[in-house]
Amino acid sequence: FQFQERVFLQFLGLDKVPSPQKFQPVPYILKKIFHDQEAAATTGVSRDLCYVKELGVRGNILRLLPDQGFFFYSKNLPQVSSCLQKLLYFNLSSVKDKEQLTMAQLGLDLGPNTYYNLGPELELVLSLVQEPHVWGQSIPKPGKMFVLQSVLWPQGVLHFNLLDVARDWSNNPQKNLGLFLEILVKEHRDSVANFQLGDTCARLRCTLHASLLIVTLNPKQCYHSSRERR
Amino acid sequence: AAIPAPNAPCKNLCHRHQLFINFRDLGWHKWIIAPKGFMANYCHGDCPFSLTTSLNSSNYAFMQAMMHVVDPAIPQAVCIPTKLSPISMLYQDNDDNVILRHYEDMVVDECGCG
Repeated sequence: FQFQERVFLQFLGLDKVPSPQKFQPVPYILKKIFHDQEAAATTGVSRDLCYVKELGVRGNILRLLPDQGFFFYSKNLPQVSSCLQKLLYFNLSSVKDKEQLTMAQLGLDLGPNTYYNLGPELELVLSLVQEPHVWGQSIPKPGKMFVLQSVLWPQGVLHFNLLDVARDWSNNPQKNLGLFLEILVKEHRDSVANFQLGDTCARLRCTLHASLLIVTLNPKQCYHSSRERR
Repeated sequence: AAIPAPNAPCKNLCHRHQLFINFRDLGWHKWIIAPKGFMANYCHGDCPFSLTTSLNSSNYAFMQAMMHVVDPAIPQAVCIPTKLSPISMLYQDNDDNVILRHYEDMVVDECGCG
């Protein structure tokens, strides 16, 4: 049986039996795609397995990569309204060379979308880390900034398109040094409730969850749609 | 009037047999999130010459069955899948990535002589 198992794992694109300590949360979109595909197979409706209708992209392998970064706790925060600073890191090594990246969507979940405990307006700054982090340095030197966005909090999940960045990382793994995320609290004089910055940021640190949803197309398994499969 | 063909017992003729693959039986439920298993099924049974025209067979199978009658050293036509469907699998790899992949031709829907 060991032999068959290894063959089956290779067929799945795995080199050994995964032994996850705990199951990651499966986002709604993956469950929906899974159930839509199962329903189509059960009813005999043939679907193009190399096109993800729910996302509008070509691809036959979807991966949700968990964030493997960490928070920075710098004593002298650069700005009084700085709430949190985090390195976001996604391991793309499971993407095989022959696979083509067709989608890379960063999901930043700021916490439940309830309005019972309104938070202050936040400013999100997302920039590329382009130099290795020197230990002892409080935060990595942020490179190219590509998101500066104000969000009312709570806000649920925010999505950002990282396709170009992920393609660059996939082609040049040594460039993958992660992203630098900084969240600031926007001061407003007329803010209804004066938010305790410390509590607000502690709550945000607890609820923040980042993940990268990537879609790849394996050309060996996906013939171009214009050419009928023989 | 056609001479009634010798009725080989139906259960020996080529047809689809049910086979449910339960991932728990294989110990794979620890990393496969969904499904819990799937109906893979398989094809098995005889392809006698007299029935190749009705057993969802290919022309080739008809010819081979005829050749087998003439020269039994030539093997009979075989019972193979003629319609297959895919499955999708949600699983977790060693980097804690959640992966959704579609695998074609994993479920046997129909069988025939080929």
